Amino acid sequence: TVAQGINNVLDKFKGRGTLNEENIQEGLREIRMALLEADVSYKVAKEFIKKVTEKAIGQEVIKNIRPGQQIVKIVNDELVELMGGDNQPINYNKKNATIIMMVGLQGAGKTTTTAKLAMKLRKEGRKPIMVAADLQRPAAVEQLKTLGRQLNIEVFTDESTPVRVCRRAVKYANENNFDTILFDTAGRLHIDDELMKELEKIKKKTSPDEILFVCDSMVGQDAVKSAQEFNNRLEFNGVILTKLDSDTRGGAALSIRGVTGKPIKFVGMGEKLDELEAFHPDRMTSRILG
Amino acid sequence: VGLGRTIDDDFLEELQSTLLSADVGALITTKLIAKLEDDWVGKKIDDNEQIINYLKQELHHTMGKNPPDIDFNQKKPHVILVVGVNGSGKTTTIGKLANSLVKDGKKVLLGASDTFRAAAAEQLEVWANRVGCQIVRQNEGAAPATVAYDAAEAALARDIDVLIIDTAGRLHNKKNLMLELEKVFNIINKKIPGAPHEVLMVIDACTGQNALNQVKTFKKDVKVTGIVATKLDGTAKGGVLLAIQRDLGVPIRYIGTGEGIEDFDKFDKNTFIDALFS
Ligand SMILES: Nc1nc2c(ncn2[C@@H]2O[C@H](COP(=O)(O)OP(=O)(O)OP(=O)(O)O)[C@@H](O)[C@H]2O)c(=O)[nH]1
Ligand SMILES: Nc1nc2c(ncn2[C@@H]2O[C@H](COP(=O)(O)OP(=O)(O)OP(=O)(O)O)[C@@H](O)[C@H]2O)c(=O)[nH]1
Ligand SMILES: [Mg+2]
Ligand SMILES: [Mg+2]
Repeated sequence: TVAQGINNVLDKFKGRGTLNEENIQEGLREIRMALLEADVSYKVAKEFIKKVTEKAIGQEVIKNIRPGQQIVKIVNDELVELMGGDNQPINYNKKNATIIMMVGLQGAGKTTTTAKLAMKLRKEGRKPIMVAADLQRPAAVEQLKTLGRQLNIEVFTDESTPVRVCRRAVKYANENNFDTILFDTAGRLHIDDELMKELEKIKKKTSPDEILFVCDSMVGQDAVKSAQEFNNRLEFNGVILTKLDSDTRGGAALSIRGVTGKPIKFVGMGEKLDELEAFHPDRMTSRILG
Repeated sequence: VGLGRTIDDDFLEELQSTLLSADVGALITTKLIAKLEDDWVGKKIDDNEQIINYLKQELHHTMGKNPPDIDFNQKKPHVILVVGVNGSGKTTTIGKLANSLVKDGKKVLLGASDTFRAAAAEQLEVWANRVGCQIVRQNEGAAPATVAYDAAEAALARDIDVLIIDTAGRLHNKKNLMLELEKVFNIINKKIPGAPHEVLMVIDACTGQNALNQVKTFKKDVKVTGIVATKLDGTAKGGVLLAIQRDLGVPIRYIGTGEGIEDFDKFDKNTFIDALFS
């Protein structure tokens, strides 16, 4: 693990004294390597190491604690703080039905997560309706309808355009006393201008209370590009990181948080519809540090 | 005659950033830069392009020669098992591959062995209709191995040239799911000796270093023979493919460049390496 690696390196600097830039350098090199291997963005890792260096330099070497342990603690605390705020709830609408819009790249897990979130909100006493706004992927509507049947949660469908489906869904939901509306949108590339404009139009016409960027936790360095562009275009409220039941280190979590400043609200921990959990920065940190 | 200068540190930093940001990986990048420094120590260069070309040659060399193209004529039916983690693009890739084979005059049959995910068979059916090929499927909840068996049996009975079997996405660290996949592999092998002749693993080009764990496990459990890298129409460079082909010895066969039926190409090493530096 990173902790062991650093301790081995810094054990060479036993004894009293202060942590200075020189004796920290090797340890930080180890940490930077670990972050990169964990898929943390190159730029975000660089900035992070700078912050840790500043925090570490000049600190008294605490007696009975190896310098390595001290560095690891600084790194750990800094990561937890960076990804912090582990209880960022959904922004509910105080007057009308709450509108939640799920967006992201192809295959990230939006449709599955829409159903998971609907199930969770119903457990909390809400009355959700899911909206099949992906009219492009083969059998996408069928996929959401199947999940709706499994959960006994209604799915709104319409044959027009994604923008119209969403608008009509809001009208239907309000007429039928649903208090939560979840839009499942088609996966798309952040560089597909036409499709990104479509999302902007849905946002403009329906004013969602919550836009959630659904992202595959196994993604590498590209995470920053897609997250940044989706955020620039839509100003999303939060992130849902999926497939964390894999053995990926999940450095994308730090990258996305680092470049967008937006919180990770939930994590997908499996394919079953009850496998959606709250995000815990301390758990994510120990995972990234491996 | 250029006056020449040694490589400057800013340029080395830039190269490191380029390679890391392309998902080439920290270990490979460190080794490459170290070799670069060794080979060019004290030597003068006229412009940075020389260094880029040197690196491209290095990568070319380390990726090795590509094996000969898949020969879909050598066995009948030629059986392809398609595997990979969730959402990588397997079902879509099958549609594209089937299309190119049908256009080549082959009689293609698809097996909808993903009996778990909502509307998985329906999704493959849409592709079969678009391509104009046959499909074998059952209802959700049937055992994947049963559908694979039925598809193999149908391929033999219906004089099929190429049988492509779609499987459910699964994480390589889920032991029970990998065992399920081995069952599918084994039942195909029992029904058609020598099959599957090709096990194509589909990988999302955005995947980070975890891709190596994925390939290692799938290769061990179901003998992956080739890789399809999808979503290369995005901004991801797919740098992990370097280690996959070089260190794990699995050749990259095809790439997916979009969601349309024609967005499918043979992997080209030159295009790939050039793109890493663009
Ligand atoms: N293991 C695991 N699989 C997941 C998780 N979330 C989603 N999946 C799977 O990932 C695959 C893709 O999920 P979808 O919900 O279809 O993804 P999507 O973003 O809607 O895909 P597009 O609509 O095509 O963009 C499916 O096989 C899901 O079962 C998760 O947290 N863990
Ligand atoms: N842009 C782009 N999207 C792709 C490509 N290949 C597949 N997709 C999209 O990725 C999403 C997932 O594709 P699927 O074919 O359902 O993936 P899968 O591996 O079969 O998913 P599971 O069966 O759920 O594991 C769909 O929205 C596809 O249209 C590609 O090359 N480029
Ligand atoms: Mg979807
Ligand atoms: Mg599929």
